[in-house]
Amino acid sequence: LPESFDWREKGAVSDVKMQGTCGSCWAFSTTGAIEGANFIATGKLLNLSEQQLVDCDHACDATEKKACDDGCSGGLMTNAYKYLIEAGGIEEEDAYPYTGKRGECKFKSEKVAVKVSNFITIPIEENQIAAYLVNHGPLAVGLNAVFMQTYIGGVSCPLICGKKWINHGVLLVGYGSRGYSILRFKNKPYWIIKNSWGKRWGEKGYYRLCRGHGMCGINTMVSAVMTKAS
Amino acid sequence: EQEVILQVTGNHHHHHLLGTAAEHQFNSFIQEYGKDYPTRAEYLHRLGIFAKNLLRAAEHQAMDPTAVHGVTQFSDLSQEEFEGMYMGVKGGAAAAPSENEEVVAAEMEVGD
Repeated sequence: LPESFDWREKGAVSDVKMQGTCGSCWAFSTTGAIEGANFIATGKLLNLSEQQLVDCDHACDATEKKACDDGCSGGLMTNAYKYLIEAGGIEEEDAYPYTGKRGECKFKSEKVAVKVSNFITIPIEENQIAAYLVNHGPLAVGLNAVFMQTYIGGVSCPLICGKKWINHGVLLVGYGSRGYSILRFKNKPYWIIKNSWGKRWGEKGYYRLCRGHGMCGINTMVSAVMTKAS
Repeated sequence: EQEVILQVTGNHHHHHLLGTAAEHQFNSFIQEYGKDYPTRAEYLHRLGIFAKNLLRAAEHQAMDPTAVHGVTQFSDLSQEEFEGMYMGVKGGAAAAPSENEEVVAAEMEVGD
Protein backbone atom coordinates (compact mmCIF):
# COMPACT_ATOMS: atom_id res chain seq x y z
CA LEU A 1 0.00 0.00 0.00
CA PRO A 2 1.29 3.48 -0.75
CA GLU A 3 2.04 5.62 2.30
CA SER A 4 -0.57 8.11 1.19
CA PHE A 5 -3.19 8.06 -1.54
CA ASP A 6 -5.77 10.51 -2.86
CA TRP A 7 -8.30 9.79 -5.60
CA ARG A 8 -8.88 13.54 -6.04
CA GLU A 9 -5.40 13.87 -7.57
CA LYS A 10 -6.30 11.21 -10.13
CA GLY A 11 -9.52 12.92 -11.20
CA ALA A 12 -11.91 10.32 -9.81
CA VAL A 13 -13.84 12.66 -7.52
CA SER A 14 -16.44 15.22 -8.58
CA ASP A 15 -16.79 18.66 -6.99
CA VAL A 16 -18.09 18.90 -3.45
CA LYS A 17 -21.89 18.94 -3.49
CA MET A 18 -24.51 20.40 -1.14
CA GLN A 19 -27.34 18.24 0.13
CA GLY A 20 -29.20 21.17 1.72
CA THR A 21 -31.67 20.60 4.54
CA CYS A 22 -32.44 17.07 3.39
CA GLY A 23 -31.22 13.86 4.99
CA SER A 24 -29.94 12.55 1.67
CA CYS A 25 -26.29 12.01 2.64
CA TRP A 26 -26.76 8.33 1.78
CA ALA A 27 -27.54 9.30 -1.83
CA PHE A 28 -24.42 11.49 -2.10
CA SER A 29 -22.27 8.73 -0.63
CA THR A 30 -23.74 6.29 -3.18
CA THR A 31 -23.22 8.53 -6.22
CA GLY A 32 -19.66 9.32 -5.09
CA ALA A 33 -18.77 5.64 -5.01
CA ILE A 34 -20.35 5.04 -8.43
CA GLU A 35 -18.67 8.12 -9.93
CA GLY A 36 -15.31 6.76 -8.76
CA ALA A 37 -15.94 3.20 -9.96
CA ASN A 38 -17.10 4.48 -13.34
CA PHE A 39 -14.00 6.68 -13.61
CA ILE A 40 -11.76 3.67 -13.01
CA ALA A 41 -13.70 1.60 -15.55
CA THR A 42 -13.95 4.22 -18.31
CA GLY A 43 -11.48 7.01 -17.54
CA LYS A 44 -14.38 9.49 -17.54
CA LEU A 45 -15.65 11.32 -14.49
CA LEU A 46 -19.42 11.75 -14.64
CA ASN A 47 -21.49 13.78 -12.20
CA LEU A 48 -24.34 11.48 -11.21
CA SER A 49 -27.85 12.16 -9.93
CA GLU A 50 -28.70 12.01 -6.25
CA GLN A 51 -32.23 13.22 -6.97
CA GLN A 52 -33.04 9.98 -8.80
CA LEU A 53 -32.27 8.13 -5.57
CA VAL A 54 -34.17 10.64 -3.43
CA ASP A 55 -37.27 10.42 -5.63
CA CYS A 56 -37.28 6.83 -6.84
CA ASP A 57 -35.40 4.56 -4.44
CA HIS A 58 -37.49 2.83 -1.77
CA ALA A 59 -35.33 -0.29 -1.40
CA CYS A 60 -35.20 -1.90 2.04
CA ASP A 61 -32.46 -3.72 3.90
CA ALA A 62 -32.88 -7.51 3.82
CA THR A 63 -32.42 -8.03 7.54
CA GLU A 64 -33.51 -4.67 8.95
CA LYS A 65 -36.89 -4.45 7.21
CA LYS A 66 -37.64 -0.97 8.53
CA ALA A 67 -34.39 0.44 7.12
CA CYS A 68 -35.80 1.54 3.77
CA ASP A 69 -34.52 4.31 1.53
CA ASP A 70 -36.85 7.24 2.02
CA GLY A 71 -35.61 10.39 0.28
CA CYS A 72 -34.81 13.23 2.67
CA SER A 73 -35.74 11.03 5.63
CA GLY A 74 -32.68 8.83 5.14
CA GLY A 75 -31.50 5.62 3.57
CA LEU A 76 -28.61 3.21 3.16
CA MET A 77 -25.98 3.08 0.45
CA THR A 78 -26.27 -0.70 0.11
CA ASN A 79 -30.04 -0.39 -0.42
CA ALA A 80 -29.34 2.20 -3.12
CA TYR A 81 -27.00 -0.15 -5.00
CA LYS A 82 -29.73 -2.80 -4.98
CA TYR A 83 -32.27 -0.30 -6.31
CA LEU A 84 -29.88 0.79 -9.08
CA ILE A 85 -29.16 -2.78 -10.13
CA GLU A 86 -32.91 -3.37 -10.44
CA ALA A 87 -33.75 0.01 -12.01
CA GLY A 88 -31.12 -0.38 -14.71
CA GLY A 89 -28.74 2.39 -13.73
CA ILE A 90 -28.35 6.01 -12.77
CA GLU A 91 -28.77 9.22 -14.73
CA GLU A 92 -26.36 12.15 -14.81
CA GLU A 93 -26.86 15.18 -12.57
CA ASP A 94 -27.70 17.40 -15.56
CA ALA A 95 -30.39 14.98 -16.72
CA TYR A 96 -31.96 14.62 -13.27
CA PRO A 97 -30.83 17.65 -11.20
CA TYR A 98 -30.85 17.90 -7.43
CA THR A 99 -33.66 19.88 -5.77
CA GLY A 100 -33.13 18.90 -2.13
CA LYS A 101 -36.78 17.86 -1.81
CA ARG A 102 -38.52 14.57 -2.36
CA GLY A 103 -40.58 14.64 -5.54
CA GLU A 104 -42.24 12.42 -8.08
CA CYS A 105 -39.94 9.84 -9.67
CA LYS A 106 -38.90 11.05 -13.14
CA PHE A 107 -36.36 8.36 -13.92
CA LYS A 108 -36.04 7.56 -17.64
CA SER A 109 -34.19 4.37 -18.47
CA GLU A 110 -33.07 5.78 -21.83
CA LYS A 111 -31.09 8.45 -19.95
CA VAL A 112 -29.04 5.98 -17.90
CA ALA A 113 -25.38 7.02 -17.81
CA VAL A 114 -23.91 4.30 -15.58
CA LYS A 115 -25.14 0.81 -14.77
CA VAL A 116 -24.38 -0.90 -11.48
CA SER A 117 -23.47 -4.56 -11.73
CA ASN A 118 -22.58 -5.50 -8.16
CA PHE A 119 -21.36 -4.29 -4.80
CA ILE A 120 -19.47 -5.59 -1.78
CA THR A 121 -19.05 -4.61 1.82
CA ILE A 122 -15.48 -4.26 3.07
CA PRO A 123 -14.00 -5.92 6.18
CA ILE A 124 -13.61 -3.67 9.20
CA GLU A 125 -9.81 -3.89 9.36
CA GLU A 126 -8.55 -0.48 8.25
CA ASN A 127 -5.65 -1.78 6.15
CA GLN A 128 -8.22 -3.78 4.20
CA ILE A 129 -10.25 -0.62 3.73
CA ALA A 130 -7.13 1.16 2.44
CA ALA A 131 -6.37 -1.72 0.06
CA TYR A 132 -9.90 -1.70 -1.36
CA LEU A 133 -9.81 2.08 -1.63
CA VAL A 134 -6.63 1.95 -3.72
CA ASN A 135 -7.84 -0.93 -5.89
CA HIS A 136 -11.55 -0.17 -6.30
CA GLY A 137 -11.80 3.61 -6.01
CA PRO A 138 -13.58 5.86 -3.51
CA LEU A 139 -15.66 3.91 -0.98
CA ALA A 140 -19.07 4.73 0.47
CA VAL A 141 -18.81 4.85 4.27
CA GLY A 142 -21.00 5.62 7.24
CA LEU A 143 -19.81 7.26 10.43
CA ASN A 144 -20.95 8.89 13.63
CA ALA A 145 -21.00 12.58 12.75
CA VAL A 146 -21.30 14.02 16.26
CA PHE A 147 -18.08 16.04 15.95
CA MET A 148 -18.82 17.28 12.45
CA GLN A 149 -21.28 20.03 13.41
CA THR A 150 -18.47 22.15 14.87
CA TYR A 151 -15.57 20.90 12.69
CA ILE A 152 -13.53 23.56 10.91
CA GLY A 153 -10.30 21.77 9.97
CA GLY A 154 -7.36 19.59 10.95
CA VAL A 155 -7.25 15.88 11.70
CA SER A 156 -10.19 14.95 13.89
CA CYS A 157 -9.18 12.37 16.47
CA PRO A 158 -11.63 12.67 19.37
CA LEU A 159 -10.81 11.03 22.68
CA ILE A 160 -14.30 9.50 22.73
CA CYS A 161 -16.54 9.05 19.69
CA GLY A 162 -19.31 6.46 19.59
CA LYS A 163 -18.43 3.70 17.14
CA LYS A 164 -21.81 2.01 17.06
CA TRP A 165 -24.29 4.72 16.18
CA ILE A 166 -23.70 5.43 12.50
CA ASN A 167 -25.81 8.38 11.32
CA HIS A 168 -24.08 9.98 8.32
CA GLY A 169 -23.08 8.75 4.87
CA VAL A 170 -19.91 10.13 3.27
CA LEU A 171 -17.24 9.16 0.74
CA LEU A 172 -13.76 7.90 1.55
CA VAL A 173 -11.45 9.30 -1.15
CA GLY A 174 -7.97 8.81 0.26
CA TYR A 175 -5.65 8.66 3.20
CA GLY A 176 -2.49 10.33 4.46
CA SER A 177 0.21 9.43 6.91
CA ARG A 178 1.38 12.69 8.37
CA GLY A 179 -1.36 14.68 10.08
CA TYR A 180 0.21 16.22 13.17
CA SER A 181 -1.36 15.31 16.50
CA ILE A 182 -0.82 17.84 19.29
CA LEU A 183 -2.11 15.32 21.80
CA ARG A 184 0.31 12.58 20.86
CA PHE A 185 3.25 14.79 19.75
CA LYS A 186 3.65 12.89 16.52
CA ASN A 187 2.22 12.53 13.07
CA LYS A 188 -0.89 10.43 12.86
CA PRO A 189 -2.36 8.75 9.78
CA TYR A 190 -5.76 9.97 8.64
CA TRP A 191 -8.59 9.31 6.23
CA ILE A 192 -9.68 11.92 3.68
CA ILE A 193 -13.45 12.10 3.56
CA LYS A 194 -15.67 13.94 1.08
CA ASN A 195 -18.79 15.37 2.68
CA SER A 196 -21.95 16.77 1.06
CA TRP A 197 -22.44 19.97 3.07
CA GLY A 198 -20.90 22.34 0.50
CA LYS A 199 -17.42 23.82 0.17
CA ARG A 200 -17.86 26.25 3.05
CA TRP A 201 -17.91 23.43 5.58
CA GLY A 202 -14.69 21.85 6.90
CA GLU A 203 -11.61 21.83 4.67
CA LYS A 204 -13.31 23.01 1.45
CA GLY A 205 -15.99 20.39 2.00
CA TYR A 206 -13.63 17.65 3.20
CA TYR A 207 -13.06 16.10 6.61
CA ARG A 208 -9.90 14.44 7.88
CA LEU A 209 -10.42 11.73 10.48
CA CYS A 210 -7.63 9.82 12.18
CA ARG A 211 -7.02 6.34 10.83
CA GLY A 212 -6.38 3.05 12.56
CA HIS A 213 -8.70 3.21 15.56
CA GLY A 214 -12.11 2.62 13.99
CA MET A 215 -12.71 6.24 14.88
CA CYS A 216 -16.41 7.20 14.99
CA GLY A 217 -17.27 3.83 13.42
CA ILE A 218 -15.63 4.73 10.10
CA ASN A 219 -14.72 1.07 9.53
CA THR A 220 -18.14 -0.47 10.19
CA MET A 221 -20.22 0.46 7.14
CA VAL A 222 -17.91 0.48 4.12
CA SER A 223 -18.94 -0.58 0.63
CA ALA A 224 -17.54 -0.66 -2.89
CA VAL A 225 -19.56 -0.78 -6.09
CA MET A 226 -18.88 -2.22 -9.55
CA THR A 227 -20.18 -0.61 -12.71
CA LYS A 228 -20.63 -1.66 -16.31
CA ALA A 229 -20.76 0.46 -19.42
CA SER A 230 -24.27 1.66 -20.23
CA GLU B 1 -46.84 40.86 54.61
CA GLN B 2 -45.13 41.68 51.31
CA GLU B 3 -46.08 39.43 48.40
CA VAL B 4 -43.40 38.21 46.06
CA ILE B 5 -44.33 38.30 42.41
CA LEU B 6 -42.53 35.61 40.41
CA GLN B 7 -41.90 36.25 36.73
CA VAL B 8 -43.29 33.38 34.70
CA THR B 9 -42.96 34.78 31.16
CA GLY B 10 -39.86 35.48 29.09
CA ASN B 11 -38.71 39.08 29.08
CA HIS B 12 -37.66 39.55 25.48
CA HIS B 13 -36.41 43.07 26.08
CA HIS B 14 -33.81 41.95 28.59
CA HIS B 15 -32.62 38.60 27.26
CA HIS B 16 -29.58 37.53 29.23
CA LEU B 17 -27.47 37.08 26.08
CA LEU B 18 -28.21 40.49 24.59
CA GLY B 19 -25.14 42.70 24.45
CA THR B 20 -22.78 39.87 25.34
CA ALA B 21 -19.76 38.66 23.38
CA ALA B 22 -21.90 35.72 22.28
CA GLU B 23 -24.37 38.09 20.60
CA HIS B 24 -21.54 39.90 18.82
CA GLN B 25 -20.28 36.57 17.51
CA PHE B 26 -23.84 35.66 16.56
CA ASN B 27 -24.18 38.84 14.51
CA SER B 28 -20.91 38.10 12.71
CA PHE B 29 -22.24 34.59 12.06
CA ILE B 30 -25.50 36.01 10.65
CA GLN B 31 -23.55 38.26 8.28
CA GLU B 32 -21.07 35.59 7.19
CA TYR B 33 -23.67 32.96 6.40
CA GLY B 34 -26.48 35.28 5.27
CA LYS B 35 -28.91 34.08 7.93
CA ASP B 36 -32.29 35.75 8.25
CA TYR B 37 -34.67 35.26 11.15
CA PRO B 38 -38.23 36.50 10.53
CA THR B 39 -39.09 37.57 14.08
CA ARG B 40 -37.35 38.92 17.15
CA ALA B 41 -38.43 35.83 19.07
CA GLU B 42 -36.75 33.60 16.48
CA TYR B 43 -33.60 35.74 16.66
CA LEU B 44 -33.47 35.28 20.43
CA HIS B 45 -34.21 31.56 20.14
CA ARG B 46 -31.36 31.09 17.65
CA LEU B 47 -29.07 33.26 19.77
CA GLY B 48 -29.68 30.90 22.70
CA ILE B 49 -28.85 27.86 20.55
CA PHE B 50 -25.79 29.63 19.13
CA ALA B 51 -24.48 30.35 22.64
CA LYS B 52 -24.95 26.69 23.59
CA ASN B 53 -23.12 25.65 20.44
CA LEU B 54 -20.20 27.92 21.36
CA LEU B 55 -19.87 25.88 24.56
CA ARG B 56 -20.28 22.67 22.59
CA ALA B 57 -17.54 23.71 20.16
CA ALA B 58 -15.26 24.39 23.14
CA GLU B 59 -16.08 20.95 24.52
CA HIS B 60 -15.36 19.38 21.14
CA GLN B 61 -12.08 21.29 20.99
CA ALA B 62 -11.08 19.87 24.37
CA MET B 63 -12.15 16.36 23.33
CA ASP B 64 -10.58 16.62 19.88
CA PRO B 65 -7.44 18.74 20.18
CA THR B 66 -5.92 17.77 16.85
CA ALA B 67 -8.77 19.37 14.92
CA VAL B 68 -10.11 22.92 14.98
CA HIS B 69 -13.68 23.32 16.22
CA GLY B 70 -15.71 26.50 16.30
CA VAL B 71 -18.51 28.39 14.57
CA THR B 72 -19.79 26.75 11.40
CA GLN B 73 -22.83 27.29 9.19
CA PHE B 74 -24.70 24.92 11.54
CA SER B 75 -24.07 26.89 14.73
CA ASP B 76 -27.67 28.13 14.97
CA LEU B 77 -29.09 24.58 14.95
CA SER B 78 -29.66 22.42 17.98
CA GLN B 79 -28.06 18.98 17.86
CA GLU B 80 -31.48 17.41 17.24
CA GLU B 81 -32.26 19.84 14.39
CA PHE B 82 -28.83 19.25 12.87
CA GLU B 83 -29.19 15.48 12.98
CA GLY B 84 -32.70 15.67 11.53
CA MET B 85 -31.75 18.02 8.70
CA TYR B 86 -28.31 16.85 7.60
CA MET B 87 -27.87 13.21 8.55
CA GLY B 88 -29.69 10.38 6.89
CA VAL B 89 -28.18 6.98 7.42
CA LYS B 90 -30.85 4.58 8.58
CA GLY B 91 -30.48 1.65 10.85
CA GLY B 92 -27.54 2.86 12.94
CA ALA B 93 -25.65 -0.05 14.40
CA ALA B 94 -27.97 -2.60 12.83
CA ALA B 95 -26.78 -1.59 9.38
CA ALA B 96 -23.24 -2.85 9.92
CA PRO B 97 -22.23 -5.19 7.09
CA SER B 98 -21.64 -8.22 9.29
CA GLU B 99 -25.36 -8.29 10.06
CA ASN B 100 -26.42 -7.81 6.48
CA GLU B 101 -26.75 -10.36 3.73
CA GLU B 102 -24.42 -8.54 1.34
CA VAL B 103 -21.27 -10.13 0.06
CA VAL B 104 -18.35 -9.25 2.29
CA ALA B 105 -15.19 -8.67 0.28
CA ALA B 106 -12.39 -11.22 0.51
CA GLU B 107 -9.41 -10.09 2.55
CA MET B 108 -6.52 -8.70 0.52
CA GLU B 109 -2.83 -9.16 1.22
CA VAL B 110 -1.74 -6.04 3.05
CA GLY B 111 1.05 -7.45 5.19
CA ASP B 112 3.83 -5.48 3.53
